[in-house]
Amino acid sequence: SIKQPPQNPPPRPPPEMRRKRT
Amino acid sequence: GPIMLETYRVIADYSKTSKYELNLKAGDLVDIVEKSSNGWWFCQCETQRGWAPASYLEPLDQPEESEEEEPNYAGELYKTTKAYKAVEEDEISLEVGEIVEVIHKLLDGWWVVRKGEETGHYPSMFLWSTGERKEV
Repeated sequence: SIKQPPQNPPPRPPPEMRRKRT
Repeated sequence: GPIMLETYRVIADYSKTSKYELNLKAGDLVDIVEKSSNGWWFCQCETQRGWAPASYLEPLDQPEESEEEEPNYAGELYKTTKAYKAVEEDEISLEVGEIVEVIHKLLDGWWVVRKGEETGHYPSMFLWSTGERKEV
Protein backbone atom coordinates (compact mmCIF):
# COMPACT_ATOMS: atom_id res chain seq x y z
CA SER A 1 0.00 0.00 0.00
CA ILE A 2 1.21 3.49 -0.84
CA LYS A 3 1.72 5.83 2.08
CA GLN A 4 0.28 9.30 2.05
CA PRO A 5 2.58 11.84 0.39
CA PRO A 6 4.42 14.26 2.68
CA GLN A 7 2.25 17.08 3.99
CA ASN A 8 4.92 19.71 3.37
CA PRO A 9 5.59 21.22 -0.07
CA PRO A 10 8.45 19.57 -1.93
CA PRO A 11 11.75 21.46 -2.05
CA ARG A 12 12.30 23.91 -4.90
CA PRO A 13 14.85 22.63 -7.38
CA PRO A 14 18.42 23.61 -6.55
CA PRO A 15 19.08 26.87 -8.48
CA GLU A 16 21.77 25.35 -10.68
CA MET A 17 19.41 22.51 -11.56
CA ARG A 18 16.36 24.56 -12.43
CA ARG A 19 15.16 23.71 -15.87
CA LYS A 20 15.29 26.61 -18.22
CA ARG A 21 11.81 28.06 -18.60
CA THR A 22 11.34 30.53 -21.39
CA GLY B 1 1.23 -8.84 -17.20
CA PRO B 2 4.28 -6.99 -15.96
CA ILE B 3 3.91 -3.31 -15.21
CA MET B 4 6.52 -1.18 -16.91
CA LEU B 5 7.64 1.64 -14.67
CA GLU B 6 9.30 4.79 -16.00
CA THR B 7 12.89 5.20 -14.93
CA TYR B 8 14.23 8.60 -13.89
CA ARG B 9 17.72 9.78 -13.03
CA VAL B 10 18.45 11.75 -9.85
CA ILE B 11 20.03 15.11 -10.77
CA ALA B 12 21.04 16.31 -7.29
CA ASP B 13 21.57 14.87 -3.83
CA TYR B 14 18.54 15.06 -1.55
CA SER B 15 18.25 14.25 2.16
CA LYS B 16 14.82 13.18 3.28
CA THR B 17 12.94 15.34 5.75
CA SER B 18 10.18 12.92 6.74
CA LYS B 19 9.67 9.21 7.28
CA TYR B 20 8.22 8.10 3.95
CA GLU B 21 10.65 9.97 1.70
CA LEU B 22 13.74 8.58 -0.02
CA ASN B 23 17.31 9.81 0.29
CA LEU B 24 18.61 10.52 -3.20
CA LYS B 25 22.11 10.65 -4.62
CA ALA B 26 22.92 12.34 -7.94
CA GLY B 27 23.13 9.73 -10.68
CA ASP B 28 20.90 7.17 -8.94
CA LEU B 29 18.14 5.60 -11.03
CA VAL B 30 14.62 5.33 -9.61
CA ASP B 31 11.42 3.80 -10.97
CA ILE B 32 8.30 5.93 -10.67
CA VAL B 33 5.25 4.23 -9.17
CA GLU B 34 2.98 7.26 -8.87
CA LYS B 35 3.26 10.91 -9.92
CA SER B 36 1.38 13.25 -7.63
CA SER B 37 0.57 16.76 -8.88
CA ASN B 38 1.82 18.17 -5.59
CA GLY B 39 5.38 17.48 -6.77
CA TRP B 40 6.03 14.38 -4.66
CA TRP B 41 6.50 11.21 -6.67
CA PHE B 42 6.37 7.71 -5.20
CA CYS B 43 9.50 5.89 -6.32
CA GLN B 44 11.32 2.67 -5.86
CA CYS B 45 15.07 2.37 -5.86
CA GLU B 46 16.38 -1.19 -5.50
CA THR B 47 14.68 -2.37 -2.30
CA GLN B 48 13.58 1.05 -1.05
CA ARG B 49 10.29 2.75 -1.74
CA GLY B 50 9.22 6.25 -0.82
CA TRP B 51 8.41 9.77 -1.93
CA ALA B 52 10.92 11.93 -3.79
CA PRO B 53 10.71 15.53 -5.04
CA ALA B 54 9.97 15.53 -8.79
CA SER B 55 12.27 18.51 -9.36
CA TYR B 56 15.25 16.32 -8.44
CA LEU B 57 14.45 13.78 -11.18
CA GLU B 58 14.83 13.75 -14.94
CA PRO B 59 13.49 11.14 -17.35
CA LEU B 60 16.10 8.60 -18.41
CA ASP B 61 14.67 7.89 -21.84
CA GLN B 62 13.36 11.19 -23.21
CA PRO B 63 15.23 13.96 -21.38
CA GLU B 64 14.03 16.54 -23.90
CA GLU B 65 10.41 15.53 -23.85
CA SER B 66 8.25 17.77 -21.73
CA GLU B 67 5.41 16.21 -19.77
CA GLU B 68 4.28 19.58 -18.56
CA GLU B 69 1.07 21.21 -19.63
CA GLU B 70 1.33 24.44 -21.59
CA PRO B 71 0.76 27.63 -19.59
CA ASN B 72 -2.83 28.85 -19.57
CA TYR B 73 -2.59 32.63 -19.50
CA ALA B 74 -6.35 33.00 -19.15
CA GLY B 75 -5.99 31.45 -15.72
CA GLU B 76 -7.92 28.77 -13.89
CA LEU B 77 -9.40 29.78 -10.55
CA TYR B 78 -8.09 28.10 -7.40
CA LYS B 79 -8.56 28.85 -3.73
CA THR B 80 -5.70 28.67 -1.24
CA THR B 81 -6.28 26.02 1.45
CA LYS B 82 -3.25 27.08 3.45
CA ALA B 83 -1.18 30.25 3.80
CA TYR B 84 2.38 30.27 2.53
CA LYS B 85 5.04 32.93 2.93
CA ALA B 86 7.46 33.31 0.03
CA VAL B 87 11.01 32.16 0.69
CA GLU B 88 12.50 32.52 -2.78
CA GLU B 89 12.28 35.69 -4.87
CA ASP B 90 10.07 34.06 -7.52
CA GLU B 91 7.44 32.85 -5.01
CA ILE B 92 4.24 34.58 -3.91
CA SER B 93 2.91 34.97 -0.34
CA LEU B 94 -0.80 34.31 0.16
CA GLU B 95 -3.22 33.89 3.05
CA VAL B 96 -5.70 31.03 3.39
CA GLY B 97 -8.93 31.43 1.42
CA GLU B 98 -7.59 33.67 -1.35
CA ILE B 99 -8.73 33.20 -4.94
CA VAL B 100 -5.89 33.06 -7.46
CA GLU B 101 -5.49 32.32 -11.16
CA VAL B 102 -3.30 29.31 -11.92
CA ILE B 103 -1.46 29.99 -15.16
CA HIS B 104 1.11 27.18 -15.25
CA LYS B 105 0.92 23.78 -13.57
CA LEU B 106 4.52 22.69 -13.16
CA LEU B 107 5.43 19.08 -12.44
CA ASP B 108 7.63 20.08 -9.51
CA GLY B 109 4.47 21.04 -7.58
CA TRP B 110 5.20 24.78 -7.53
CA TRP B 111 2.55 26.26 -9.80
CA VAL B 112 2.68 29.75 -11.27
CA VAL B 113 -0.25 31.75 -9.91
CA ARG B 114 -1.46 35.30 -10.41
CA LYS B 115 -3.17 37.45 -7.81
CA GLY B 116 -3.93 40.93 -9.09
CA GLU B 117 -0.67 42.43 -10.33
CA GLU B 118 1.49 39.83 -8.62
CA THR B 119 2.69 36.55 -10.09
CA GLY B 120 4.80 33.85 -8.45
CA HIS B 121 5.25 30.20 -7.59
CA TYR B 122 2.97 28.66 -4.94
CA PRO B 123 2.77 25.09 -3.57
CA SER B 124 0.06 23.25 -5.52
CA MET B 125 -0.77 21.19 -2.42
CA PHE B 126 -2.17 24.38 -0.87
CA LEU B 127 -4.52 25.06 -3.81
CA TRP B 128 -8.04 23.78 -4.41
CA SER B 129 -9.76 24.13 -7.79
CA THR B 130 -12.95 26.16 -7.79
CA GLY B 131 -13.75 24.58 -11.16
CA GLU B 132 -14.12 27.98 -12.78
CA ARG B 133 -12.29 29.91 -15.42
CA LYS B 134 -11.64 33.58 -15.08
CA GLU B 135 -14.09 35.77 -16.93
CA VAL B 136 -12.23 38.17 -19.21
